[in-house]
Amino acid sequence: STVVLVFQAPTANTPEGSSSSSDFRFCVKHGDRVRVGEALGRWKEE
Amino acid sequence: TSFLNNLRSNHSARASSLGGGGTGSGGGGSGDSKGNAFLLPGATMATILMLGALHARRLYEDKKIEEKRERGIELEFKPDVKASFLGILPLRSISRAWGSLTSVEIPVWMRPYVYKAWSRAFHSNLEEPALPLEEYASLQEFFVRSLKEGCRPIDPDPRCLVSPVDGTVVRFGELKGSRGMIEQVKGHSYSVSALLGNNCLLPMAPEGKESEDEEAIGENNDKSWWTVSLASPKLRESISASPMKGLYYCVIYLKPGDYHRIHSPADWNALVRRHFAGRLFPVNERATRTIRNLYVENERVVLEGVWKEGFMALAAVGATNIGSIELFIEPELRTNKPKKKLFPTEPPEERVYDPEGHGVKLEKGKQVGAFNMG
Repeated sequence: STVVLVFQAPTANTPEGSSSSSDFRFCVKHGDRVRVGEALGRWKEE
Repeated sequence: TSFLNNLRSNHSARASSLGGGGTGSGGGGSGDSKGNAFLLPGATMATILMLGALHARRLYEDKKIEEKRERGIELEFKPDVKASFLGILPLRSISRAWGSLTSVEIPVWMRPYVYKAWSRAFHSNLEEPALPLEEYASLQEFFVRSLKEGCRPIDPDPRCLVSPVDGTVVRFGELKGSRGMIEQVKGHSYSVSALLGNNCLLPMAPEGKESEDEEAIGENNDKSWWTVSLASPKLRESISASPMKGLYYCVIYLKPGDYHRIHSPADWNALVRRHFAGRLFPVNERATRTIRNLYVENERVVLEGVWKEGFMALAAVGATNIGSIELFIEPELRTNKPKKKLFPTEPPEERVYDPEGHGVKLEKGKQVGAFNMG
C-alpha cells in the first residue's frame, strides 16, 4: 500500500534554480526508509 | 486417481470385447495401461518444470533490472502482458477472500508461531507491538497492531513535516506548472487532481503553459483547475492562494511487514474525506513500472484540509493484499465493498466534515487511520 502526501509549504518564491534558506526542503532521499514521526522536510522562518 | 482407474478399466473392457483378449491382439491393452501409468507423474513433472522455468525467467529479469539500476539507468514505464492479465483478474474479490482468510481466529497456542513466521518472512519488528503476541486473535488483528508507547517519537520542530507512516520514500518533490504532475515512474505521470479528485481544494493554479508531452489523467479539459477554484466556495475560503507557498508531494510505499497505521504529518484540520472505490492492483516496484495510473486506479481514501502553511492532503492507496483503509476519525467508513459494476470514472463518495470550513482537528503524530488486509 502507499501514502501520497500533497501539501503547501513556504517558499521564498525566488527565481527558478536559486533557493533561499527559508524554502521548504526535503530531508529524505529516494529509497530512504522512514518511520512515523521522522521529519520528511523542514523550512526556516526568516 | 479414481478417474484414471475408471478410464483404464473401461479401456481394457472395450479391448477384450473387440478382440477376445488383450494378448491376442498384440498386448495393446497392457501397453496402454503402461502409458496411462506415466500420465500422472508426467503431468506433475511437466508442471514442476514449467514453474521452475517461470521462476528462473523472473530471477533473470530481476537481475537485468538490478544491473541497469546499478549503471544508473532509470527504469521507464513499460506495460507488459502480466499487467494486462492482472487487469482481467477479480482483484477486489481476491482481496476480500484474503481478508476473510486472515480474519480467521488462530488458536492461542499457535499465534506466536504464526506471527513469528510472518515477521520473519516480511521483516516485521516483534519488539514493538503493544500487546503480547497471544493477544492478537487473527493475522488481520496482528497486521493492524498498535505499537508500544514511545516507539515512534514525533519530531518536535514546529517547522517540519513528519512522515505519516513507516515505509520507503518512493518519490518526492515540488509540483510545478499548472497541471501538478506527479511522476509514477519515468515516462508516466498522473495529475494531482486525478489522484485527489477533480474538485479538490487546491488553490487556483497559476495559468501555466501546457507541456504537450505530459499525459494528463482524469482531466477532460484544462478548465478543471477553474472548477477547482469554484468548488465549495465556503471550503475554498479556508485555503488562500499565496505566492509565498510552494506545492510539494511525497510518495511513501509500505511493505507488508511495515507498521500499517497512519498518523498525522502535522497539526492540521481535515475538511473533506473522499473515498474512491477502485481497482486493487498489487502495489510494488514492478507494478509502478508496468501498470498505468496505478495510484489513480486503485481504491483509495483521501483526506484534504489545511494546515498553517496552506493546503494539505493525504491519500491512502490500497493494494490487493491490503484492500481496506480504516479512518479512526470516521469509524463507520467501509472500503473494498462488493460492487456489481465498477466504473473507472465513478465519482468518489465525498463527505465534508463538520463544522464546515473547520472540519476535524488532527494533531501532529496522532493516529488517523490504518491499512488492513482484505
